[in-house]
Amino acid sequence: MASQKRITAFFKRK
Amino acid sequence: ARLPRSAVLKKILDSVKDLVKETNWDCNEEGMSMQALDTGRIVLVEVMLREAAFESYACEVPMTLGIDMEPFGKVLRCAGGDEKVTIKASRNDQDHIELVFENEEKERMSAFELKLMDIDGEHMAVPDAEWGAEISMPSSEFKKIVMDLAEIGSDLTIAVSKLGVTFTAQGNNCKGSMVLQPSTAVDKKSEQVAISFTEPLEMTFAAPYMKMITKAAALSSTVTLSLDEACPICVRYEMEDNAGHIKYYLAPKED
Repeated sequence: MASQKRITAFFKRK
Repeated sequence: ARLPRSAVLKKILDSVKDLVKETNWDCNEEGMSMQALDTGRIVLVEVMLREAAFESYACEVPMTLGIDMEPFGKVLRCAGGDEKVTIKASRNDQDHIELVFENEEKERMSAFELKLMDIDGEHMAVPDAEWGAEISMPSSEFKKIVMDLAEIGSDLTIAVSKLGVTFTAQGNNCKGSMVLQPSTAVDKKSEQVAISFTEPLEMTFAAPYMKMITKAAALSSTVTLSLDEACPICVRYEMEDNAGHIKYYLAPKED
């Protein structure tokens, strides 16, 4: 099974 | 801010409410916008309602309106889809907003107050991406593909190559795939499938999240999918007449 990545792994907090 | 039809707000609410329970709306002279992460931090949703979406729009000072979607939905259900909506926010009293619905035919007017919340909003910086592949297609077709394949399996793989774009889902007992090729014989732009890519790519996403993302098909007849290797997919619905857009960024699944 593939694991779900999170948005926070790609985009940083402003 | 006065919208000619409440239906736009109803559709926006429907498009985000499964993902976001409360969110800050930023109002400035350009219009009203919001950005929010779902609680699982797997989807980032952005909505822009430009000044052009409104019959009349005035924002003298930028304001942030913290809105709880559940009571907002209850209030909006009181409006007929064809009724005009006026949203009023006072800079002197930032505790609530007023919503007025007007039914011109029946000469009926209804007014509601919605308490605002103090939401610690998290704004994410979305970098400008050079996408490896872009696909535009009718939003109803994308919705049907996702709804159908989500029944087959919980992983939805999107592959772009010379063959076209392939959507694949695999479950315990079955597997299914659908291939779309660029349309050549369709005249209407909203019915066309267009595919562009630099290198073939293949990425996997969670089908249940993709299903939630297709709700915005009600807002636009077309959808654009932008993909790049090892990046969140951007699913964009542009509203007619430069009224605004809704964009979803869904993080991929990886081995």
